Amino acid sequence: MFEARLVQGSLMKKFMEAIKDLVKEANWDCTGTGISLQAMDTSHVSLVSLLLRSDGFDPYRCDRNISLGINMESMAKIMKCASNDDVITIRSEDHPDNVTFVFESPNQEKVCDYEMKLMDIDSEHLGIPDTEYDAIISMPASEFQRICRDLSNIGDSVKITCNKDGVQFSAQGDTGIGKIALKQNAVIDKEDGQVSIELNDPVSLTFALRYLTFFTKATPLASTVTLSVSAKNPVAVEYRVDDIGYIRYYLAPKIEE
Amino acid sequence: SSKQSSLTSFFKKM
Repeated sequence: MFEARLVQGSLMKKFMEAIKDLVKEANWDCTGTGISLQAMDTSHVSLVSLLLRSDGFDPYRCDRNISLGINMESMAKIMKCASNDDVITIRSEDHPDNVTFVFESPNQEKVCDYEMKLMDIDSEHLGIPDTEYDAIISMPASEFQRICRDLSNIGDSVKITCNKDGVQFSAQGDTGIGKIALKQNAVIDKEDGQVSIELNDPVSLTFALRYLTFFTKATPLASTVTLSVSAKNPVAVEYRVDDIGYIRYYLAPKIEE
Repeated sequence: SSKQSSLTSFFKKM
């Protein structure tokens, strides 16, 4: 059987919020390592990849590798039934037709049990090549969310330009142009609130704000976000989640015609 | 103008 108990159940709620608008259905792959998911949005422009390591659960039991084919909207609805301080357990058989979510209140006076039907999903797994990125930008996750929100008022796309002076986000629309420049803070240690840039080569790329805005739904999961950019390549947007794993998004660039 | 590229042109099916 498969059983994974997450004491900080609110994390599962947050992971769900971070993927449900991007992906309609996906397989949650459960192995001894943990729970992972890789899925593209329906237009094949972006991809989400997440890992919840087994050591983040207590206990974690996976007798046999299984894939749980899940409709995200249905799972998101069920996750909304869990309170923020509930302990969440995910459970299924070795050849499952259903998955069970159990929500226990901290004092264990209330236990909710939701059983959900699984789907057969033909997932195409993509190989993500190891890339030497031109620039790796770390910044407060809330700052990145703010930038995406603000520039969405100006245009559909954001141009990310990174050079020795820092990083600039700019958008252009019918009403005009918006530019947000961030300088690199002195990096002594990577505390929250700092912008740090690891620059190998100056780089400039354009991305659809609609998708970046979907990615920022992961903001409650992490204090810092990392953008890895390389000329003419997809951007990787990563949120590392303390003690359990990560959620990573990839977005194909817009290319000049 | 710029055109949205597809992710599958960068990442190949496994």
